[in-house]
Amino acid sequence: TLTQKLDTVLHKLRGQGRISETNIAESLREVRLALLDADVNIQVVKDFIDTVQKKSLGQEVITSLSPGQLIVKIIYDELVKLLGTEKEEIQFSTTPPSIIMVVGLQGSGKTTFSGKLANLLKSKGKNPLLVAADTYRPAAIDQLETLGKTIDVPVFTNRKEKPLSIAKQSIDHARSTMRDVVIIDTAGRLAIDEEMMQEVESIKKSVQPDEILFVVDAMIGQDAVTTAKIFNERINFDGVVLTKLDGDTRGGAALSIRSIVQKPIKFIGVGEKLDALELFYPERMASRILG
Amino acid sequence: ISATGKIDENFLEQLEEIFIRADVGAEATQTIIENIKKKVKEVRYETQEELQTIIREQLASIFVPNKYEEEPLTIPEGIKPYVIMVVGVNGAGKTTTIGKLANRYKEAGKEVFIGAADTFRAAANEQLEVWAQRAGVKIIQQKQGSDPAAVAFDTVQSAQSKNADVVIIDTAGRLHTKTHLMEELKKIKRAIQKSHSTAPHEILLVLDSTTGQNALQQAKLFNEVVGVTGLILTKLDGTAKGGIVFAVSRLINVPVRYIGVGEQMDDLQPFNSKKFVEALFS
Ligand SMILES: Nc1nc2c(ncn2[C@@H]2O[C@H](COP(=O)(O)OP(=O)(O)OP(=O)(O)O)[C@@H](O)[C@H]2O)c(=O)[nH]1
Ligand SMILES: Nc1nc2c(ncn2[C@@H]2O[C@H](COP(=O)(O)OP(=O)(O)OP(=O)(O)O)[C@@H](O)[C@H]2O)c(=O)[nH]1
Ligand SMILES: [Mg+2]
Ligand SMILES: [Mg+2]
Repeated sequence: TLTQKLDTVLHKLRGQGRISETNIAESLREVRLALLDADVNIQVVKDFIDTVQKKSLGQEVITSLSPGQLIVKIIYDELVKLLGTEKEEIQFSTTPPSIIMVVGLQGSGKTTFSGKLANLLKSKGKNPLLVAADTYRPAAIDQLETLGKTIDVPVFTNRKEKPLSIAKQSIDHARSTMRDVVIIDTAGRLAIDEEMMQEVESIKKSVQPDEILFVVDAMIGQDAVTTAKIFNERINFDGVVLTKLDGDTRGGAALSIRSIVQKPIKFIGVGEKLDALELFYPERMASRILG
Repeated sequence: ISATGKIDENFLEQLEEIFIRADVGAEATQTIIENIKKKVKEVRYETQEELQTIIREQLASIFVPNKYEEEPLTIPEGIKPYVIMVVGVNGAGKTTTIGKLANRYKEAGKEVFIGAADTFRAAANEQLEVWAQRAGVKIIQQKQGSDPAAVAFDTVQSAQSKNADVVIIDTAGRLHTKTHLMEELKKIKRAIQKSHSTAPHEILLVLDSTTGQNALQQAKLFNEVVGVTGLILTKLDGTAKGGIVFAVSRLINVPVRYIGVGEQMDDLQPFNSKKFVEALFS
């Protein structure tokens, strides 16, 4: 573990009283490697190490904690702080229906998440409507319709229309069928696909969502920052969903995305079934990233 | 100018950053840079261009040679049907890649059968059905919830009885950490072996090029469980560089067979190590 690695590196700190630049240089290198291995973005790692160094310098090496434990505590606390200490909820509208739009790269888990979110909101007494606005991927509409049937949530779509019209029509449909939350599932798209990014911009402009969620696969590497930045610039999403955290990926993208675009992580996906959705806990993520 | 065996420190730092940003990984980057330094000391260079060439050649040499690079659709003598099993984690691009691959073989005059052995995920059959239609190939499927091993077995049997050339088996996405799902994958492979003793002839692991260091764990475990014979790297039309493929191909010692460069049927290319290395620096 990082604590063990740091203890080996830092055992010479014992009896030195305070942490200095020279005696923690090696341990900061270990931390850098651990964070890069965890897929934290290289720029975020640089800034993070600078912060940890500043916070560690001059600290007294309390004899009750090993120097390794002390540095890890500083790192852990800093990670939790960066990951967001506020529990961030979904924004609902004061006048129904609330509109939630789900976006992200191909295969990140948007359709599955849309089903999970509908399931969660239904259990909280809401009447969600799922909207199948992915007209590109083969059987995408069938996929969402199947999920909707599993949890007995209606799915709105129109196999003759384009995503923008489907999204627009879904709001009227929600009103006329007394659904109070609309969850719009969109096609996976590349941040650099101009036409597709214009499509989500126009859907946003047209239906004015109360909440836009950016769904990211937790095993994503350095590309997390590139794509999150562009999506954020183009549609200013409200929150992030990190999926497939039931695997063993360290999930450093959580830290990268949060620190670069400053948007909260609201949910995590922890399985393929529709009940596999959890709220985001920064402490758990921090431990996971540290490995 | 006289030849030198040294590389400027700033240049090395820039190189390191390019590699890390490309998801090559911290450890692999260190090894690669050490090897570059050794090579440069040995062969020496006079111009920047020469140095760049040495670096690119060093990188390209990491890949296990793809013996089918010139003729990717080669089927070894006497193997009929040639059975390909496609595996990987959720959402990597397996089903889409199978559609593209089936089309390639079909266009090369081969008769192809696709096996819809993802019997778990919502609308998995329907999705693969669309691809089979587009490629003009036969699909064997059973209803959602059926035994995937039975579908795989059925597909190879049907292909054999119809004297088809190629069988491609799609499997459900699964995280390598799920023991029971990895056991299921073993069962699917055994079923294929039962229906044709030398099959499967290829087991392709599909990796999403946006994946970070977790790709190493994926490769390690899929290889341990079913034995991977080749890699496919998808979504290279995006901004991710797919640099994890260096460490992965070294770890499990297999070639990269194809790359996915889009969502349409023609968006599949045979892997070219020189082009891939060049794209790292663009
Ligand atoms: N293990 C696991 N699998 C997940 C999770 N979320 C989604 N998946 C799986 O990931 C794969 C892709 O999920 P989809 O919901 O189709 O992803 P998508 O973003 O809608 O894909 P596109 O519409 O093609 O962009 C499927 O196999 C899902 O079952 C999760 O939290 N854990
Ligand atoms: N841009 C791009 N998208 C791709 C590529 N390959 C696949 N995709 C997209 O990635 C998403 C997931 O593809 P699938 O073929 O469903 O992936 P899968 O591995 O079969 O997914 P599961 O069966 O759910 O595990 C779809 O939206 C595809 O269109 C590629 O090379 N480039
Ligand atoms: Mg989808
Ligand atoms: Mg699939």
